[in-house]
Amino acid sequence: GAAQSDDSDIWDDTALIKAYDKAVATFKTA
Amino acid sequence: EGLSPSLGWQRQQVANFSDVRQSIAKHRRHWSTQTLDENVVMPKLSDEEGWKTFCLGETVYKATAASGTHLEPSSALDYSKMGFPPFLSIVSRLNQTTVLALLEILVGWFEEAELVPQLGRWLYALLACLEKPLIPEAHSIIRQLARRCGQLRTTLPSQEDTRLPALNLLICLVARYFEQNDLADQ
Repeated sequence: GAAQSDDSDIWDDTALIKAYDKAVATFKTA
Repeated sequence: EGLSPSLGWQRQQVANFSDVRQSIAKHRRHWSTQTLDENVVMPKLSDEEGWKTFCLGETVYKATAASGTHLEPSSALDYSKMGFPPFLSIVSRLNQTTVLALLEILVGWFEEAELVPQLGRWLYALLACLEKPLIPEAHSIIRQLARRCGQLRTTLPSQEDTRLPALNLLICLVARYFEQNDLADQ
């Protein structure tokens, strides 16, 4: 279904790199 | 002071990281069976120099080894120069022995080096593949990583420094996700 296709879009071969880049980009200091 | 992350950001990173680990587990079988491009030649476990070049690229690793001169990359997609990023098709093939050995190699290199983007991505990816409960060697390596990040953070000139988010992310994951609470930012 749609959820499955969304998931596979997110989890392409670069998913870990994207997850890291997103975590770094959203950084907030205390 | 002024360089530590907010508690809210730390909580969010731990939650996101937990989701990432679950997704890796779910997709590991698929990605580990994908055919790699012919230019992706993974080094043998014992080939420390090979792994540094594989992950960091000649531009970072060999330039650092050769007295700090910088080699210019010939192309943004020349992975031998830039290093292979932690693609799922690559990291899904690494067993726990290799994950740990690679962490040890890269954390050892980091002791004497700066945090470059390639290194940050690989350290994050390896932490995402590191199985809990941790064995004592893994405890020791990830604590060494967080301490080095903390040490480097104290040398940053301002909170605008581009290395700060990555250093804080790695400290946060080691301290909060892997429960090395004495290393956590409050």
